[in-house]
Amino acid sequence: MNVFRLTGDLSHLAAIIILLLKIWKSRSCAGISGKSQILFAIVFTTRYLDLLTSFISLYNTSMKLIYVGCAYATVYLIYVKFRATYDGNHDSFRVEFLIVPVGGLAVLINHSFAPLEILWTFSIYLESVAILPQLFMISKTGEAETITTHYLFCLGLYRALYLFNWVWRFYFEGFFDMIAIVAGLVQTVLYCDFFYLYVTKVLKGKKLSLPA
Amino acid sequence: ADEAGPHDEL
Repeated sequence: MNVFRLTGDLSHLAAIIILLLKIWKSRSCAGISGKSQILFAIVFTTRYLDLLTSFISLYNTSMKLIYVGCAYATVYLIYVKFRATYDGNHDSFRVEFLIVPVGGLAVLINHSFAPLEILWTFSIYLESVAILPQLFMISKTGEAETITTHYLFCLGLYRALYLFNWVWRFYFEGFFDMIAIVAGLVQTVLYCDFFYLYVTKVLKGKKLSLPA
Repeated sequence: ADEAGPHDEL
């Protein structure tokens, strides 16, 4: 554990809580891609199956349970409780175009051809692109609520902090995981355009809206 | 090390 890893995890946690609270308090999931949230629920489920097979630490176990629990709670709020507010027409990204290639890649490029390991690899690859339906939705509607941009910023920042964590671990522990590093780089790059808009617009008090 | 799990990161 180092400072980048810890702040990365906390940033991830903050993102998840911000989204849950936003939906809960406003009683609405307008502007939120349910498809991205389903993908994140799949990501956590396939990655954290190791809860059943290996214990790493109390921190590790509790964070995993919180992440996976919150992911399902978010999906429940969007598709069941506040379904009437879900903007399905604008959430039109075709997720099979992500899941199928990512599944194929996980079978082809992994650390070990074992079921749990392939599912872990699948989750790493899928996480790197899971935000695309949300970004697609924003580009389609041309705007995002400010609280939604805070969510996206925390979510993007988390993987960027993990990149520093991996540099740290390589330097001080000789540890590296090429699959996680490459996927983490891809994931972070996908947020760059959004980061730019967040800094130049949202942090200056303006709403995030894209030119028509 | 670049090898299969257990994975200690989230």
